[in-house]
Amino acid sequence: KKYGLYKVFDAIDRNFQEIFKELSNGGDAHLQLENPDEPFEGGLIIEARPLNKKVLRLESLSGGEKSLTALALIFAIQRFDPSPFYLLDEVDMFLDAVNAEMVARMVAKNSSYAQVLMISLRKVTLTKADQLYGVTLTGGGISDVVGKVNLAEFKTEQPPEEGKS
Amino acid sequence: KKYGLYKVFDAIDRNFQEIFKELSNGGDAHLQLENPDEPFEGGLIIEARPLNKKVLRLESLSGGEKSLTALALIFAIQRFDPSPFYLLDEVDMFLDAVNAEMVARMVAKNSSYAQVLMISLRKVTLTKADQLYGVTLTGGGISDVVGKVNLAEFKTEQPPEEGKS
Amino acid sequence: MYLTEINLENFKSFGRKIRIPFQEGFTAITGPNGSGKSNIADAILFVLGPKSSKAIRAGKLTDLIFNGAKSKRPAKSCRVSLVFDNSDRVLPIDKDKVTLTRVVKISPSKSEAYYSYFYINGRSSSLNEFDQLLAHARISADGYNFVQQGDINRVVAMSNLERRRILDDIA
Amino acid sequence: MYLTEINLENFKSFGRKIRIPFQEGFTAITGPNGSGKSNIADAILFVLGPKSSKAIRAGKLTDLIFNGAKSKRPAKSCRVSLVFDNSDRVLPIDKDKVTLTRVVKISPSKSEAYYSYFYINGRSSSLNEFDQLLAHARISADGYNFVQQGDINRVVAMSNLERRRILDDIA
Ligand SMILES: Nc1ncnc2c1ncn2[C@@H]1O[C@H](COP(=O)(O)OP(=O)(O)OP(=O)(O)O)[C@@H](O)[C@H]1O
Ligand SMILES: Nc1ncnc2c1ncn2[C@@H]1O[C@H](COP(=O)(O)OP(=O)(O)OP(=O)(O)O)[C@@H](O)[C@H]1O
Ligand SMILES: [Mg+2]
Ligand SMILES: [Mg+2]
Repeated sequence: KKYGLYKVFDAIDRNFQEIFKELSNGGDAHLQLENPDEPFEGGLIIEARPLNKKVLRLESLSGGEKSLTALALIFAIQRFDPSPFYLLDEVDMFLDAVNAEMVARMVAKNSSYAQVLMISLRKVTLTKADQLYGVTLTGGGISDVVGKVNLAEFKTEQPPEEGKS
Repeated sequence: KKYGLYKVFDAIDRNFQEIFKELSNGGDAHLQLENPDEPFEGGLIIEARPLNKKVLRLESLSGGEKSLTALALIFAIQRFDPSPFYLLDEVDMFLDAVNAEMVARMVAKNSSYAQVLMISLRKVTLTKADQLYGVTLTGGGISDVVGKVNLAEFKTEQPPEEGKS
Repeated sequence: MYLTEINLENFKSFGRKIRIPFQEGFTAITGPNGSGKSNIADAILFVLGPKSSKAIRAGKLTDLIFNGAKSKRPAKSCRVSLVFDNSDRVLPIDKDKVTLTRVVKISPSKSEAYYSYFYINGRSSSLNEFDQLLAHARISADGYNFVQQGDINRVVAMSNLERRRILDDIA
Repeated sequence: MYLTEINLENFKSFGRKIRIPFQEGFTAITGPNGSGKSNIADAILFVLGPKSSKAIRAGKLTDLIFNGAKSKRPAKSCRVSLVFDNSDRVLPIDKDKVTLTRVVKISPSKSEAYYSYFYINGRSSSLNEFDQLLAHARISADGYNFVQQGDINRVVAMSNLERRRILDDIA
């Protein structure tokens, strides 16, 4: 039983490190068992080092950094136990435009191995999809789905260029 | 003690109804005491009816509808007990562009009576501010604040025109 | 194996018959708050996750039936079909196309009672048969391949112990 | 009465002296994830909410002191000053400008020990004096005028009972 957990832990930790590095453009992250000798007595610690920062526990990161780290963990588990079909509902909500772009790129890459359905309000995500649907509420209060979504309405969303006029 | 609660309840409920109507472009909402005779024995129920829909409890609304309703409650409390200074940190995160626009309008209106500091990543919000600051992390890993934020980078974000090409 | 279409009929806010075709690869869904995006995810979970505790955000199964709107009366039943391309025979059924259908009907006589039906390619089936079929294809709704709205926040808010339990479940 | 400027020195990720001037009306703050936006909100809470349970997201006060980065060593103390325009005399102090300053210093000798100082217009003050002053002007951090990141989610997730308790506190 303990050995089963070690095996799963090692594999997911390795995935997590790779995925976080890719999503954060060069930061590091890793998982740690609170009690490596008796894993069932302790919890799982997540540590992440965003680019140019010190290593921190998940709790002391910013709102967006936490959500990116949690997403990296979920992707690490998905990579460990692959499925032919994925559904992601507004996972890019807390991210700034740069992080949302990194996540959308990874999802687009993953979609060449499995089918992905992603619900999002972010333009950086919608422009990477192979197929886009819009859901609307008709005047009568019933949901409908339209195939033609006008992305031009969405315009590109970038974080402000710091310092530039 | 009970009368104190009734008075607060009535005033905040009235504010809540007005604010939700304005934020949701015509929907209704109201507060309800679970046990009106013995208010301290029950809780507070929030019911909202987004435009063109039936009345629903907060629990059965969508993610964005819930967050708009919760925000309307917070604004109702603020209106009941006004302060010269407000601070709002990414309260528009779950909202689509239309709802974010309604919230930004209300905040801009409120800012003629009190000072408001609002942290946001949404263009619809940033364009309504009198003053805009950008926070950046320098290459050395230290936070800095810049006065010149280039909003053109942010482009307008709108929900897709349903059905239009 | 991939999902080729979803057919919804009176499921939650979809108060009529709707067919949504899908391709392989990356499909994005967008739209205003409350328009029905997450209800599509719930429809997929309704079929793929019969036993799944992942709430379809409904108190009881009959809450999934369209409960009326300005222009339409409440329905008495809801139906969702998922159609899969099975040419690679990942699902242990010897057909190129496999349709999984689930129906919930309010009982016409007894008030709170309802009936729940399962069909595979039109043939009557059961919750258990669905479960075995889906587990075999690794598309059951109990895994981390379904990330519902708010799940990210839940993972962030977990204690270290709860996070370790995720690994226990996988092991 | 309004906030005319904030001065930060070695507070959280602001590892140097920074002055941010403010006007009346609506000021928006934006920037990438992790850049330090919420840290500015924490700096204001640090001064305005001395007793406030609203976490400044720090385990202990010394976590608020800049703990180093690539280009700089950790600091030994942090200082935040809020400067208010008091020409309408909302704060019971007979001056047009009121500066509230709070400092936390790590003790040079004993580890874990720290000192916490309060100043009003440069004159040494106390936590209690701050509290009385702020309550008088209705800008204390215990009200709903401060909506921190994630508060909306917390209100959504509250039970009906917890929501009623909000009204109890106000009554
Ligand atoms: N004492 C400290 N010294 C140095 N850096 C610190 C200290 N305390 C917190 N930080 C840093 O501050 C960062 C968080 O900043 P903050 O929460 O303000 O980000 P934000 O701009 O609000 O981001 P988001 O958009 O994700 O909410 C963390 O990455 C953390 O590394
Ligand atoms: N049985 C039902 N009959 C009719 N409408 C329903 C039913 N169940 C839920 N709804 C409606 O569905 C709406 C929620 O839709 P959904 O959660 O899919 O929105 P969404 O597009 O995901 O929005 P968001 O962007 O805010 O997450 C609610 O407003 C609710 O009124
Ligand atoms: Mg949703
Ligand atoms: Mg923040």
